[in-house]
Amino acid sequence: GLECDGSSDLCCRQQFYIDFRLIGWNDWIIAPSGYFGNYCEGDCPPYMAGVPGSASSFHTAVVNQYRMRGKSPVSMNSCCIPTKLSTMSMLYFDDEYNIVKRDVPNMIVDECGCA
Amino acid sequence: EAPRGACASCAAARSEDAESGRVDGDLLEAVKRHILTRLQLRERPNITHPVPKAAMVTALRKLHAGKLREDGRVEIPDLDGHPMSNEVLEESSEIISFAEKDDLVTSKSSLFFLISSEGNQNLRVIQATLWLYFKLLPSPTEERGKRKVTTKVYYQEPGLGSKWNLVEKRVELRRSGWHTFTLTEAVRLVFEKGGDRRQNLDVRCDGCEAEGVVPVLLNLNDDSHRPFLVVRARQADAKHRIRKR
Repeated sequence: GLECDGSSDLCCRQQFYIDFRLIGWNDWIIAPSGYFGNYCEGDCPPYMAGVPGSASSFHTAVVNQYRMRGKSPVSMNSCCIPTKLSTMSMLYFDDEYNIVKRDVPNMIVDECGCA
Repeated sequence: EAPRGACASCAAARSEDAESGRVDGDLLEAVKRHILTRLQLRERPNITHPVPKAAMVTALRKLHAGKLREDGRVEIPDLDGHPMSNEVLEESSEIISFAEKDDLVTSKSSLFFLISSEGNQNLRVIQATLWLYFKLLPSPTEERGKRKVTTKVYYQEPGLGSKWNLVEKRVELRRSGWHTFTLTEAVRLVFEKGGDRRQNLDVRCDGCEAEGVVPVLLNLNDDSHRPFLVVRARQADAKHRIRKR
């Protein structure tokens, strides 16, 4: 997927990092020290929605190719969404001062694409 | 060309350009809310007094090969904020609970754990282990053999006045150190009951006095040997999740 660097309006991943110390959450979150709150933004013109790599999945790329090349091409309404997510492990205090270590799947957006 | 506003992220992106200052603030609040939601917390925990670092580091060191960084924060190998690959499909948790005492618990051999928490409601207990530190007193006679004691951990089932069950273990010691006791059944009963999950324990030690062995229960001056309970759990509804093939 593309990284947002301001060079185009196409669907890309915008990095957004939060330092827990800066927002005063470092008293209850032991680790990690921050969170990658990345998100997806940008346009999905038809020619992108049908391209493997920028489409959200190979299946979507194939379907969009059919749409574009079919007898009566339809205008596509495609959306920029996360296509690859990863897990985040967190270590934090709960209200009872227990230390909780939790693996939270699908917590960090790694890549974005057109659905 | 997808019409503008055709999908939530497209519309948000545009408005963000126009007012990036305020929207960043909104975005920050949205991300905070997202983290709390994923941890099943309504709001951030209120930490009024930090857990003694000695107890915390000891427990974490036992749980993982954690290292203490210069700035005093604990570094856990896969918790330094870098994304992990997504092979973890089910949410798993480990809860470390430190032994407490209050005026309900008067005897020296009793202690309790408060395992309940807003974020741990629908967890299914996989394993629960009690860690106790045994201190060896200098032996009056010079023999170097093992000291053998029998430790009995009584745990009360949930509810006032309910019955007590026993976990017994023969412990052999050459030096002072930590020993573990499996309390999975006890903690599972507490979790299944719901409500406030308080686990009362009573620890007895046959032969300890004669052998010069002291189980450290709650000693305010010795936080690094404070008993702690490690509960490994999974999200209770994980069973019903459809696995990707």
